[in-house]
Amino acid sequence: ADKQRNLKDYFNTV
Amino acid sequence: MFEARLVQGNLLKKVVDAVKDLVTDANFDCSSSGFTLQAMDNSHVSLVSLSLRSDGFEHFRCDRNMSMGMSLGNLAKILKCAGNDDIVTMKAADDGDTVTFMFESPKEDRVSDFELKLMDIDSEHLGIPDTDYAATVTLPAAEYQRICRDLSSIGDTVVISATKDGVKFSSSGDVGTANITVRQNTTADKKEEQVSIDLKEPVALTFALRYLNSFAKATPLASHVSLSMARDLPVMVDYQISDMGHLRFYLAPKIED
Repeated sequence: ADKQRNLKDYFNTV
Repeated sequence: MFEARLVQGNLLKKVVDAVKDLVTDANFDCSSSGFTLQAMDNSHVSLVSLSLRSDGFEHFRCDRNMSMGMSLGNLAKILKCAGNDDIVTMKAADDGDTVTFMFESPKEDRVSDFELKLMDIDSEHLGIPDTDYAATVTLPAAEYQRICRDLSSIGDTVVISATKDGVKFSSSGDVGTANITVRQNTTADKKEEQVSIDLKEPVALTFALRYLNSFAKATPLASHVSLSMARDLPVMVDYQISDMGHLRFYLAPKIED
């Protein structure tokens, strides 16, 4: 099944 | 001192109603360039980014950058007390711990003010990189809302596939399967029915419908919504707020393990 990704895999904390 | 006067006050009500179920408490950031908010939902799967430019307000003053932490549920309760055509003015002292909302009726025969306590919310700010999207689909906001609602009765995930022929939304579940295809029709006689697809290359992504449905609460804000997609990247769901800015949502995809 497709795993729900987390936004923090893509956007870095600034 | 921060003071901002919005003639179309119900815009603020629509914005808060659009995000209050996704994000419970958030920081509104004020600077001379405008009024913004960026917040993730609790599971860090989706993010909302609001930007209202200062020139969209009838009057905008922000002596010092400030961040105002608010409970969006309480803010929604206060904005419910505003008349649909009221002018809304927000005011906050630089080092104050409250923000005041003033509602004036168009005939100025009714003026009310509500004071909301500010909260200390430590929210991390995310850097959203500029993305060269493979496909950007612009469709009527009501159409997008209907697709999300219809597919939610079939399954809890949707595969959005953009090709040159159109954009297909597919979902399957115990009930069965559903495919909704929307084709480009830039010749639609009425502008509000136009669908346009800017395709650099075909792309297909899988998302959880409950978030896409939640984003559709922003439908009252704009006639159209744009979905921007790139392989294995979050989708950007973008509502342009005329003459003021935008309310954007980002949702991380679901990817084969």
